[in-house]
Amino acid sequence: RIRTQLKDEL
Amino acid sequence: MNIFRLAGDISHLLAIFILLIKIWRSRSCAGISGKSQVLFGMVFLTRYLDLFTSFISVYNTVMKVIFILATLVTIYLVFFKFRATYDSNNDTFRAELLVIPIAGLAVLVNHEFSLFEILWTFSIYLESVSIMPQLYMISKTGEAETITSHYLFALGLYRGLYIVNWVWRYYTEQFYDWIAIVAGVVQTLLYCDFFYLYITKVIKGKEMSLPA
Repeated sequence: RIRTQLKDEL
Repeated sequence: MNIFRLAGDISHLLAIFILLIKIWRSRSCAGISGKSQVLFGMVFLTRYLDLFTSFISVYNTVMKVIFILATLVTIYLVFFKFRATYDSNNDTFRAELLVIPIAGLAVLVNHEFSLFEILWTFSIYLESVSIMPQLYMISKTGEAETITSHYLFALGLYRGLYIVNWVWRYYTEQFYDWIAIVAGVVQTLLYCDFFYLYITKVIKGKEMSLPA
């Protein structure tokens, strides 16, 4: 999943 | 976490609290678009559903909860507590014309066809244009209180700082997300006119008035 890395962002 | 991301979050937090303080101190929500606030409420509620499914960090959880609660309080102040001061005659942007096409776009263009992912995508797209009712209201009345312009500046700056954060993350982590980047650029571009007026007028101590 591409977005797992983005999950920390708000 | 890098400095740009942190500065972006602080700017976002500041914007939300500037607005709350303005409304609370003046006991009035004059000049504030209730529609934009409802759109931001939808943005936070659809994006932060993962509060219930995955824990990322204390910082992440606390910020998400603050954003949701502060926006709900703002909506309550505008539509209930200080409703008499709400300038609904000038808050006439057709918000449904944003929400419906964006919901369609989120279903069509997303990373993964699942409920949470589509709702996350919807919230990213919706956030990029949520300020339009507010900007429309200001262009209609031709003016904005200085504190409202500080709110808009902090809110616009936040996504701009996120873009710098994404550039940084691209070079340091080879990480990028096209949905967030494109929406973030659109969002920041919407503020450009406003940024120009803010820097040329408000910083020099003048009231903000827009050319008709």
